[in-house]
Amino acid sequence: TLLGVITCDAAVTSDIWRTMVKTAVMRSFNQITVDGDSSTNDTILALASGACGGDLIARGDSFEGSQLQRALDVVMQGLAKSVAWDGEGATCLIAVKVSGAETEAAAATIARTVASSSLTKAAIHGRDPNWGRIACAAGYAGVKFDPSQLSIHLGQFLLMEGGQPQPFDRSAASHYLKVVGEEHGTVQINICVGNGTGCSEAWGCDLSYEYVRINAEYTT
Amino acid sequence: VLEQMAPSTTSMPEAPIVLPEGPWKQIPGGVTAAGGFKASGAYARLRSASQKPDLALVVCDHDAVVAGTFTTNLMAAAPVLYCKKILEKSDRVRAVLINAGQANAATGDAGHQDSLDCASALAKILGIPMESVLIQSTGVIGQRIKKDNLLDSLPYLVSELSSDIESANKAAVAITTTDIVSKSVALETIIGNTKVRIGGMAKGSGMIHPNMA
Repeated sequence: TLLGVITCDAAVTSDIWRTMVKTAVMRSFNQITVDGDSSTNDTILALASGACGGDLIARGDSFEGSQLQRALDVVMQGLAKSVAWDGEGATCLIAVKVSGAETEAAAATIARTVASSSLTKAAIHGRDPNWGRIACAAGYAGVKFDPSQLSIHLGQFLLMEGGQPQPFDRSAASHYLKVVGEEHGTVQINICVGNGTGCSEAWGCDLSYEYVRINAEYTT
Repeated sequence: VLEQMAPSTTSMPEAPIVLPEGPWKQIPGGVTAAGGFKASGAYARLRSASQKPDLALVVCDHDAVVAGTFTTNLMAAAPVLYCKKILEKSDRVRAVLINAGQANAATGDAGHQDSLDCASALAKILGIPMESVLIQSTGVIGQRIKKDNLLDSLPYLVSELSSDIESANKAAVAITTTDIVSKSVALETIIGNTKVRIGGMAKGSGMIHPNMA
């Protein structure tokens, strides 16, 4: 279950605050996944006290509104990523960045679909640069893109460009995954699906044997 | 990254959250960093597996503007339904009470009554309307809250409220379940000519695929 409480001392109107929180949640907590199960209890509550004084922020598209939105996004993304990093049994965070989509929402859908792929997650746990699973997951995300424009990076390794598989050092890519796993660091996957301006990120974690051990006996 | 974890005062490591570069400064403290907020965390004998804090409280000195996003799971837990109802009627609250151990989901009418009883009891102690209290629960689905234990702990929880960093840490630990780290972060930024602080805490490790609205 995901729970969160956000606190802020800005002076902001209720309707703008609710719009900002919704936007920030869409860019953060709704872009993480550990195991594909949506809880009965997921809740984020965000309170703004107005205690810092200053002018009331009453427009989301004002300069001050944009500043507050960006800061809220950053706080929620920091917390959201820490939840994915701490996924049950995980040895690494998986960060999936998608660019070139028609819209931010389209990019977000592709990114989260890849981050949610059990086969991609299992391969990363096995330190196997099995990038075909990344391409596969992008393809079934439900977002149309031109496969001939697909490019995929795993860390610094270019695996596919212009829809064509690229030669790469498989053992070096595997070593990259191994080192990241040993450090409980971040595996970076960058995907470009075209020339659109839509970009987004999603965050997940690897799928380990330990995940099953934890959850097979949760109440016994 | 593991080496960056700082030991917490509540014997649980803290998540290594590093915010990106930007027009802000990461500051210590989580949910109490912003002006007007206090928090506390206590062991209320709700958990079965350990004696970590399992009951957290966040309180604002004055009515705070509130927004909430909630699971779209049709089997939404009693506290989710309670909060949604409150937020439909009001845009300001004073307190959030969070328990770990039992999710109070799939608990039917009795579970709903448990949420009402907890909110009502806390409101009475704080001297505020019940509609100013929100509730979150996490833990085993299908189990009711150990309500007697929770209610017994409320006076102590309220007495421990503080705006210091340790209280924010205790609250962040109290909401964890299978998490191996607690999760808090805060930043300070200038908006207009005013120094603004935003902080927060979260929990989650398994059953994580939020689709909130």
